[in-house]
Formats: sequence, structure tokens, C-alpha cells
Amino acid sequence: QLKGQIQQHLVESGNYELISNKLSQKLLQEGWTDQVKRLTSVEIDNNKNASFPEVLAKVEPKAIQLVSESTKQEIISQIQSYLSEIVET
Amino acid sequence: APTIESTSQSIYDNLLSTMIQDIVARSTTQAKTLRARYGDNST
Amino acid sequence: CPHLNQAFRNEKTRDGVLKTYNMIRYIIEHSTFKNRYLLSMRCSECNEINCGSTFMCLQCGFCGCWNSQHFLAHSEKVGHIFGVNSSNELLFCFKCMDFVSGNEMLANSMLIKCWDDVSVKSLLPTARGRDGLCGLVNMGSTCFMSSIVQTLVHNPYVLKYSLDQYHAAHCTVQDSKSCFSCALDSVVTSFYGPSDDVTFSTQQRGFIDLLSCAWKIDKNLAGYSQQDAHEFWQFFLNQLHSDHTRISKNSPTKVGHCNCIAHSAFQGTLRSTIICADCHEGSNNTFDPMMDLSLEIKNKFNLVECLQSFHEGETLTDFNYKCSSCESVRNPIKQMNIAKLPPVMVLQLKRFEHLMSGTSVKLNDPVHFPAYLNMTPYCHQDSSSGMPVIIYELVAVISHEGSVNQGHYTSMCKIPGGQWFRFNDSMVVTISEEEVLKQQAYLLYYIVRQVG
Repeated sequence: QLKGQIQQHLVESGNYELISNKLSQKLLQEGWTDQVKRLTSVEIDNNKNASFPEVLAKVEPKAIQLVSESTKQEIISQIQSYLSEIVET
Repeated sequence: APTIESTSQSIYDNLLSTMIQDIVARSTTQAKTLRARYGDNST
Repeated sequence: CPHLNQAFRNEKTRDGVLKTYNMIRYIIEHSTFKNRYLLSMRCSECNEINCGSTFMCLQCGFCGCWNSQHFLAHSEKVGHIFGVNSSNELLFCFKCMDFVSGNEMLANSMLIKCWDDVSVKSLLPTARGRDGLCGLVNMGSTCFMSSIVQTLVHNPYVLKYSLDQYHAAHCTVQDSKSCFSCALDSVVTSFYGPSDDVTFSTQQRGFIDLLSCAWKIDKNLAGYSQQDAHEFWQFFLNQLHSDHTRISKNSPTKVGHCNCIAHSAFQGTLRSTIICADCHEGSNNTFDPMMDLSLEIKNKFNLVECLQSFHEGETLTDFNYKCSSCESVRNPIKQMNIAKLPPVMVLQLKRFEHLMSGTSVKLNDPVHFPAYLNMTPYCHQDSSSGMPVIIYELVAVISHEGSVNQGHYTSMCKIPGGQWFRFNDSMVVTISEEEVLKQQAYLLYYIVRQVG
């Protein structure tokens, strides 16, 4: 519930949208989006009748690994800086 | 107890998994729709 | 999805499902970012946002997340099995545990509610369209015009522009005798329209209107003297541009950027640079729009040599030049590069030489030209990033036989599917690409075919 409240605050301040847009833009620029699409196509070609959960189980772990460390750290530290402003530890 | 670091990581994980699932959902559904329309060997 | 098919078997249930589905899609498409995150992307159970995909229930207001399987729990608890993904509007069946795909009624569900209106206002496209292969009678030295008209109505960009009826939908004149673009549309209609009510003479109607329009606008085009096809080409593009300007005066275009068919299909940008003859430093870069390239052909064997000499540029003599880096005062070279390639590139081989005496002579030298042309070597290459290979395909040739004043123009066009046709006034014959490449070309039309 705490996390939900924090997210709500991020959304209402407009920062959530900034973080979300920045992440998707960086992932697009570094070619991650195309890589995940290719990974998905390979899975689909390998098993034409695979369902969404089956394909996702194969693709998601690899896709998470494929995010560059710099992008991941940049986004997480941006979230942290927002949280530092709004959360009393 | 949740920390700023763990919560930030968790929010990041949420965002990323939503993006991955969106890509996989669109690709798998499109592939099946095209196959239903044009048969198996469409290019 | 057998479960959806089951629901669709009953018309009332089907309409209810489609109506709710469309309403949810409308909400997703029209919500603000905040509402999307706070409402349709937040799980009603765990209150988390983006806990993986979030699904909006088709039968109640519940939103459930994927990662913590809260929608699945909702589905098992109350039996609601359909959820709409709030990121991409796709419908998920929690019985099949997969997205619903291949259901055309669902895919076109937005159409369902306005189908009656659509069907009343739709006309079946006439399958009786003609193939566009039609000759144009010579009305007295009009071959320099008909050859240009043929290359235009067989150019994919121009043809699509005309068939899209943009001009027809916006022109206030609506008369092919008084508006040049309307006349072009009427040529296209007679070439590609339904064939049952068309005779050869009615097929000439558009061309006659186009001639009279041209004569009204430019008196010099009237009469029986042979004229230059390249000049008529430029006249034609100017006319298309001014008609576009006239009909779109309300929708301002970006300064210096015109989206009329003439500029969007044929305009490129030339970059000229003054190069020092000693240290080869470049300076004085200028950029100019270009609608075609005019190439010297004297002592040239083929098109690549013509482009190469155009690209290498010329030594400037009447120019008091001093190099800013090595201070050389030797005559510099003005080098030409292409800064922006157009979708359709028009190359004029300069066959008509106008002498100081006022007479003109024609150069009949054969210049070989390829069916495919790589334009990368003539483009301005940004040193850091390598340029992709940019391949152009030959789609039309206008050739000229005879002397300057007693000559004759014919045009050859490649139609979809790759077959070539030769248009010699009212005669239309097939011609092999091999024969086309032997022509004494005057104007060459290349279309971008592959980048990278």
C-alpha cells in the first residue's frame, strides 16, 4: 500500500510520466525495443501456437537483462531523487 | 521495512515489466491475427 | 477464443460485449496520462501502478494486475473472464489464458457501431478501372507536352496524389478547362477510370483541356513550333505548385517547406562548397533547392561520368579568393554535393547547346545510363557517420530524335510489375528494358528504391 501511495504521488506530481517517457525513449534509442521485438518473433516462429504467458516466460528474463546498466542506474537514481523529496525515512 | 532504494528498484521493475509485456502482447496477437487472416506461410 | 465465440452467438450478448469493449477502448484512448496511471493502470487489489500489465474487466469496474495475478484471482472468484489490457487495448481471455486474436468482428468493433452509416455512404470501387496505357494524339508539335504528361501520370507519387483526389476535394475552380491540376486529374480519370463509357476521343479530353489551360497561362506554349520538353516539365511543376498554394491558402505550411506534390516528390537540396586548390579546405557552403539536375554530356560516355564531373565541380577563375587556412590565392574549385535527395530524381542531359551566335545545336552523343543508380557517391558525406547506399530505379525516359527544331519526343515508362511501355503520341507499344537503355535520352526519371 505504501508503494501504491508513493506511485500515486509520483503520478500526481507529473514525475511518473517523465520517468516513464524517459525510460521508453532511452530503451528505444539503445535498440532495446527492437531487440525485444526480435526475441519475441523468434519465440513465435519457434512455436506458432505459443500463448502469451509461454512467450512472455521466455522473453521477459532476457529482456530485463538486455537493459543497459547505464539506463537502469540513471532511471533508478532519478526515482530515488524524487522519493528522497517526498518520503520521510 | 521498505527503503528508498528498494522502493525505487521496485517502481523501475514495474515500469519495465509493463513495457516488456506490452511488446510481447502486441507481437503475439498480431502474429496470430495475421496467421488467421492469411494462413501460415504469409511473409 | 471459444468463450468469445460463445458470447457472440447471441446477438444481444455480442452487441453488449462490443459496446463495452469500445467504451473501454475509448476511455483508454481519451484519458489523460494521470487518469490512465491512477485509474486504468492501477490494480484495484494491491493498489500498485504498472504491476505488469493491468486489465480492465469487461463485466464490472475491476482493474487487476498481471504480475500479482490479481485479475486472474478476480476472474476465478466472480467468473468474469475478459479483461482489456490498458496499455494496448487488447482483449485477454482468462479462461484461454491468452489474448483473443483473429476475431475480425472484434478487430473492427469500432466500425460496428457506425456500419450502417458507412455502408450507406460507401461506393464499391469500380473493378473496371483501366490500366492507364493510353496514347495522346499529336495536336501539332505537342509531343514535347504529351511525353511529359505520360511520365507524370505513370509516376507513382503523382498518380497516388491524383487518385487520392486531394486537389479535387479542395479546388474551388473544379473545371479542367481553367485549372491545370483539374486537367491533370481529368487525364488520370480518362487513363485509369472505368472503361465502359470511354472512347478514344473522350480519352483525349483531359489532354485537350490541359493544352488549352497551358496556352492560357503561357502564350508561348501555343503554336506549332517545337519546344523544349524540359521547360514544359518545369512549367508543369510550377503550375502544380501554384494550384496547391491557391487551394491550401488556409493551411499554412512551414516557411520554406512546401508539401505540394511537385516539391514533396521532386525537390532535393544542393550543397556547394568552395574548395582551396592547395589545402583542400572547404568554405562558403551554400544550400539551394533543386527540382532536377542538368548534366553536361560533352565527351562523356555514361551517366556516372556526367554525375562525377558535376560532383567534382568547376575551377573558379573570376574570383578574388584567399584561403582562410593556408592563405593560398590559387583559383579555387566550386564543388557540388547533394545535401538532400528527392524521392524522384529528374536528370536532364544537356543535349541542346545555345551558341553565342544565337543558334542552337543538338548533341547526339550516346550517353549510357543504368536501370539502377547508386547516388551515395554524389551526396554530401558527413565524415563521422558512413552514408548508407541509396539506390534509385529508372522509371521513365524521355528521348529526343532529330535536330533542335525538327525533332520528336517520345517517352518510355515502367509500370508496376516492371514492364516498359513506349508512348509515341497516340501509339503505345511494349518495349524491352534493354531497348530503353539504348535510347538517346534527354530526361531521365529515377525513383528511390532502397536505402541501406
